[in-house]
Amino acid sequence: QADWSIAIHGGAGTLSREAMTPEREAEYTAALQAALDAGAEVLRAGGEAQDAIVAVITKLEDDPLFNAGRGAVLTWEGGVSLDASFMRGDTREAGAAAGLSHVRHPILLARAIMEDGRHVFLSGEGAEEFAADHGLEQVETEWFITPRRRDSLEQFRAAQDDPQVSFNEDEEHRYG
Amino acid sequence: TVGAVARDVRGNLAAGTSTGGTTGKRWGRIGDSPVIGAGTYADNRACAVSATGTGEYFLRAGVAQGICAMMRLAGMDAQAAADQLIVEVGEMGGDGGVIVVSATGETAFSFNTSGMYRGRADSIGLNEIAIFTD
Repeated sequence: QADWSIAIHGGAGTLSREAMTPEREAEYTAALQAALDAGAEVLRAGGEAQDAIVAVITKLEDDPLFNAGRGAVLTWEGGVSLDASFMRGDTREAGAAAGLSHVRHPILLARAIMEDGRHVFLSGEGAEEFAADHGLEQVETEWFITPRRRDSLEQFRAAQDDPQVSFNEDEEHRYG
Repeated sequence: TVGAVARDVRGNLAAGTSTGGTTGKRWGRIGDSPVIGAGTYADNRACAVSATGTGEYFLRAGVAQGICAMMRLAGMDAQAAADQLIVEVGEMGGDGGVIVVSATGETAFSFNTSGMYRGRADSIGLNEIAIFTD
């Protein structure tokens, strides 16, 4: 049995081998390995599981390859709406935040909410006020936005004007 | 979406998930966020889970907490429990995946998409990164 172990993900979706160039695959592999190494280093040194989680996720939040933090996808209005959650297994304390657009590392806010202990889930302006009160780094929304995600939003909006695509999107988005 | 689950040398588990949601989302939608119990969960008695995918389906299936409950109450291993919940998500029309670490340090991935950016490591020497199904 392993003394410590860790698993990470950077999202799942319609990834096709055809669309993945060797260069792009190498970029993703290197980014994932760096994040995994950051978490493993904490655990190898005897650190806590929750610190390993933070080491991994703050790294991925700063990497524009992934849909979290910088490089997140854009909302219909062209902004960002970031969410994060955190839980520890020994006490089952938990924290979560939704609808953020200024907190650089949403995972740190989720952890701060958990450690504060008054609530589990905060959203929007109130969550950002809480983040500011706890000294978490704030950035302009523009910091999160990348040209790749802006292009994706433009394509998404254009598709809404195509009757056939709009129909398909509508069918696809019946989540409730 | 990105996420991590870990077990430290004291046997404590933790899970975290962070996401930018979905392109073009409106109306303050939060169903695609990693809600505790659906997208993120940790319980030292069973496992820690982080999910990615169409969040509303993970909410409806209670995926993350469900995996832990199956392991704790039915004695399933991490892979079997994760696979079962991902099948349920798929049957409802959702897609995505989960990463799991058990109370004994076993790690598992399960997803119904063509790939998931993922990696795992442990104190025995496991160190792997993968993207596609195989």
